[in-house]
Amino acid sequence: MYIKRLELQGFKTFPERTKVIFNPGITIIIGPNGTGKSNIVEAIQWVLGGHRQKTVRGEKTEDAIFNGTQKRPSMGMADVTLTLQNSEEELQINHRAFRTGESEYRLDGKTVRLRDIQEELWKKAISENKYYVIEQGAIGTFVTSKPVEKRALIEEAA
Amino acid sequence: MYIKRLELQGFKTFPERTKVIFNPGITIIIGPNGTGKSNIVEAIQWVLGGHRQKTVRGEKTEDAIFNGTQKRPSMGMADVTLTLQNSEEELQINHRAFRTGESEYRLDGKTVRLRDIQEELWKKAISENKYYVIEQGAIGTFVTSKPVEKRALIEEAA
Amino acid sequence: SRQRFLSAMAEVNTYFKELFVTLFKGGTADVRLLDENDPLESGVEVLAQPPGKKVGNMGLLSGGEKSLTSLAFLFALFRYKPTPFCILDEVDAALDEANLIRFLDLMKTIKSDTQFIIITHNYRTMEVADYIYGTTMEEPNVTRVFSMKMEKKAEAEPVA
Amino acid sequence: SRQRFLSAMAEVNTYFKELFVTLFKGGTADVRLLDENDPLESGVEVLAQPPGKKVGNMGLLSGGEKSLTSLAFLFALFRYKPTPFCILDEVDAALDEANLIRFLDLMKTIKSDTQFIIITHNYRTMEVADYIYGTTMEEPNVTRVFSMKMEKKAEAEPVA
Ligand SMILES: Nc1ncnc2c1ncn2[C@@H]1O[C@H](COP(=O)(O)OP(=O)(O)OP(=O)(O)O)[C@@H](O)[C@H]1O
Ligand SMILES: Nc1ncnc2c1ncn2[C@@H]1O[C@H](COP(=O)(O)OP(=O)(O)OP(=O)(O)O)[C@@H](O)[C@H]1O
Ligand SMILES: [Mg+2]
Ligand SMILES: [Mg+2]
Repeated sequence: MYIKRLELQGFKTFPERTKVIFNPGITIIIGPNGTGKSNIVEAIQWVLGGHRQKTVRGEKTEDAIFNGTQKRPSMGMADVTLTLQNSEEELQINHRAFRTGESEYRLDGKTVRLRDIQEELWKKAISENKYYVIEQGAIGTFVTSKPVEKRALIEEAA
Repeated sequence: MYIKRLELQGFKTFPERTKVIFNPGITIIIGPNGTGKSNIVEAIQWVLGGHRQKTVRGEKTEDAIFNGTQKRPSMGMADVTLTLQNSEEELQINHRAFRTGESEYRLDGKTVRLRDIQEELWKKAISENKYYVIEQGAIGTFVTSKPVEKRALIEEAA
Repeated sequence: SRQRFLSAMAEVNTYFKELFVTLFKGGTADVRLLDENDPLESGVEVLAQPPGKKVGNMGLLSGGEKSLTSLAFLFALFRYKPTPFCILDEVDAALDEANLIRFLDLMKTIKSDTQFIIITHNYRTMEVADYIYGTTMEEPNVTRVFSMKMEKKAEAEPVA
Repeated sequence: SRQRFLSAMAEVNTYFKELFVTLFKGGTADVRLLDENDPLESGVEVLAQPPGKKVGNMGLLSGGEKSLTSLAFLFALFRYKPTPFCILDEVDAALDEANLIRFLDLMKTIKSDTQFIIITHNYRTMEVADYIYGTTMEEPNVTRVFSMKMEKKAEAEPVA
């Protein structure tokens, strides 16, 4: 299972429909400060149910939705689709959230609960705890994190 | 007033007497990971009374004293002298601490309390709150620090 | 599932020791239960001794040593339970050149099992890429993503 | 002393706005009391809007934007109350090349008032040095400090 495609619209700094194709191997993302690199990582976490660690980068639903610039009005919805692929099948996971607070998840076009997505991912060895994502700045805090948090990582993998 | 000289012995990774000469202008310190660059910064903070922010890097007295390697035994004392210089005078500040927990400060050779040193520094516009030292990793946390901490910085400068 | 957890601990510990020595060119490392008598509830502690050092308190490690230890632990988890993809956001910020190269070499050995998406400002890290994307904001606060052809494939023009 | 604090706030704010624009090439910034009615106790909030952005919550700024904003604030404090020396430990880790150069240029304008001691792994930052020291551990966990002659003075041999 690998990440084949990420499509976003209305999420953070992506008011326009944006499509990013990924391949197996190593993909590097570079760019000036503040141009949306970490927002791409956040979009992947968001469509899979949200952050592992509670971060300061805004946990409220509306923080995920494009909040406008001097030229563009803020948007009412964020819509992210992640396509995962392996030799036999393709999974399309979609998450939509509205400024009203409503949000829905879809798996291959069918509306489901987040729980259903996480169970499906679990079968493909993609853990709900998301220890496979290291957020910016987080690598320096693991060593001095609480023993109960370190245990949770091993429990998740076990 | 500028930092003219730092002399250390028994502090962290400095079992041997080490002398570092500084000049006005910009001094850069480079070196591989773990070779003692941040320990030099800590020595300067330590001789002036300790950290501003409570950091995880060990706050107990014995954490400041060389704790030995496979070839060298741990030491019983850490001894750091900082020499400050301006056009008229030179100040020598010394801090010694023992594994027993005792510690003493000296100003130009005379044993004094830390309070006395801080008052002397205050006259030379060197603040006790040490906002002039940015520890490793701290630059990213200021913006989301508590409003009361931000106020303290301005009060200190006022 | 106490048995399962204990066997996971043992296996992760074996890999952690191995990968720590690879990244630090020596030293010792250990993952252990804080309270051996209570395997179901006890917290887990990670200990790391870079070569030639006697580190009592993990908080005394340097910035780069902490990052490298964490990466060794992360890859030990992956070796125990391979994960299809891994996303790393500027994990190389505190590493010096020699440690960075050892980390990148290690990553290259596992890229056939795990897809990597890496954010960096470091030229050395860019060199190991199979694919490179750039982000830019021609319009303020609007991200445009564009793919860059790798220099090593001769032509270096970014694809619109 | 209430008067003193308020005038410090006003002055730091002026410098902060100015330095923020210098470092970000635009945008707006502000330092204000959380509760205007209680100047003696109220906390202080720092607001930063990089050019063309509408940042509601400071936590949403990027890693590099947070570092640069903090550096603008620090230098605003120095402008209000010059400090004889300043020690910066890897403050450049999150900055991209363009922001780093603007920060270094700003630092050079104040080095005549303030002595800087800077720790870095970044080659660009090394270029602005008047003096360079290296740290090494020939013996495990024992730091040796040696001075390096600057390359620009032609001979590049480290002084023992
Ligand atoms: N909901 C939102 N609407 C609009 N803009 C947003 C939203 N959330 C965050 N942003 C903007 O996104 C920017 C941060 O982007 P991001 O953190 O991805 O940058 P980055 O490329 O990772 O930069 P760095 O190299 O500094 O880490 C901020 O300037 C912030 O204002
Ligand atoms: N009291 C002590 N006795 C002996 N060694 C110590 C003591 N306190 C800290 N150390 C050692 O100092 C080392 C850390 O040094 P320091 O943080 O200065 O490195 P650094 O050069 O800043 O590295 P980086 O580039 O990774 O930030 C650690 O390996 C730690 O074990
Ligand atoms: Mg980022
Ligand atoms: Mg350091």
